[in-house]
Amino acid sequence: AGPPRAHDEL
Amino acid sequence: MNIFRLLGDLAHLASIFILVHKMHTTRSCRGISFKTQALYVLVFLTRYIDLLYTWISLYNFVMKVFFISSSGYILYLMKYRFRPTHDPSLDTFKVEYLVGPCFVLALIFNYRFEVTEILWTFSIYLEAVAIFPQLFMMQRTGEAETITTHYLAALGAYRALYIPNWIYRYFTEGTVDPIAVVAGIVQTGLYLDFFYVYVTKVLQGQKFELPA
Repeated sequence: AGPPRAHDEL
Repeated sequence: MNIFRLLGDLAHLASIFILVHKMHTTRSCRGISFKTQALYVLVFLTRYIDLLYTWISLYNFVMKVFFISSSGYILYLMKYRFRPTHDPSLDTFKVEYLVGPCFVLALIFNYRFEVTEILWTFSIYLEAVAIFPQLFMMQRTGEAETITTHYLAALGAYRALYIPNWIYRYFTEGTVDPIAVVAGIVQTGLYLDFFYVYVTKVLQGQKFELPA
């Protein structure tokens, strides 16, 4: 599982 | 993409345009902390390293390229074009007190112990505190040009608007990004003093002045 972070945010 | 994030990103864009506009119209970078601006370059370079290996969207790509290049351009303006208008004796905050602890925190509190994840985490922590040299400088001089306060208000509003975005995403997507959320709340908190003076003075048409 990947990290729970939102990769689409700036 | 929700309205809060879009407004947040637009506020971030606006802050950069205001800052560049201020420097060009006054032909000066007076009142702007070079150290804070240099920290933003470091923030963007470490966070957007994923440009090299991930494609998210055209929006995401364009914004990342813009933030990296505009922050570099601002440093260039301060370092070369308007260098004589920058007074390093007022810009005395020690950035190593920010960079060091942020890096150590990123090594300890991250989602994965990988180079790119640690750099991303470092950039999130560093962004939260990167405004310190700027606030410290204003504290020393006790005042700021009105245009500089507009820049700071837009810059502060950007991360503040990410907070309702995270709440919205929690309810619509069920996702929480604790590192970004905690750092974002800290970052916004650092602006509260400034926002208070901005709303009660600058928006009432008065000059931004801190009590002696």
